[in-house]
Amino acid sequence: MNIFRLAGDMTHLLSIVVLLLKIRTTKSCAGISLKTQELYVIVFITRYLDLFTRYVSFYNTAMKLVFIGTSVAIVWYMRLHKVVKQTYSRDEDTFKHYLLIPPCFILALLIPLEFTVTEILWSFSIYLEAVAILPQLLLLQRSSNIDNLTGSYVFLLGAYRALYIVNWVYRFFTETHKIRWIPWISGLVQTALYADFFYYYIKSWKNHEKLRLPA
Amino acid sequence: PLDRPMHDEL
Repeated sequence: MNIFRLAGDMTHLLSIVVLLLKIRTTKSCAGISLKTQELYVIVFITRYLDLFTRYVSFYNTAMKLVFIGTSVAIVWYMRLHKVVKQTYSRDEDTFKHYLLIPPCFILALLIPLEFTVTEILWSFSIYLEAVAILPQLLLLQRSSNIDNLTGSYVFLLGAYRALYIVNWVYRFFTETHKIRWIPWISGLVQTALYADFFYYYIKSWKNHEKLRLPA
Repeated sequence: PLDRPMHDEL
């Protein structure tokens, strides 16, 4: 474990805490894409299939359980909670997220880490995570005003994978000296998708003005 | 299997 990866995991955890805080305190999920949240449930389940078969560390197991548990809880809130589900921006959250699944799955069949079920699903989850934020970014562009918690959530979510990239560079030079194409390229694509959001987020933060993404 | 470093990451 290195500081960059720990910072990445903590940033990821913080993003989920901020989202749960927003939903629980404001009893609203306005501006949050249910489709992105559903994709994250798939990402975590297909990535952590080895949860009960491969013990890495207490930290690793605990975090996997937290990520799966919280992502399912968020989808439950947005779909089933009697108050929160009324606030879901259903007619703006229109990205056809199910269209992302077949290409990622086909890519996982073509370029798996190993040609075994768990490694194909692991690769699928890495590819899917790279594009899972698209419905959320589209929804942000449509939202007239983005509340601070939603903006912070997306910023932290983008920042976590950027920290993972630093972690990969660090590990390459200090530990593995191996190229890891699947997570590296997916991680770069994932972080690149946040590029314009980062630009407008940091600009709004510096100018103390409301965050607005150009349509 | 842990020789592949990526599987100790989340």
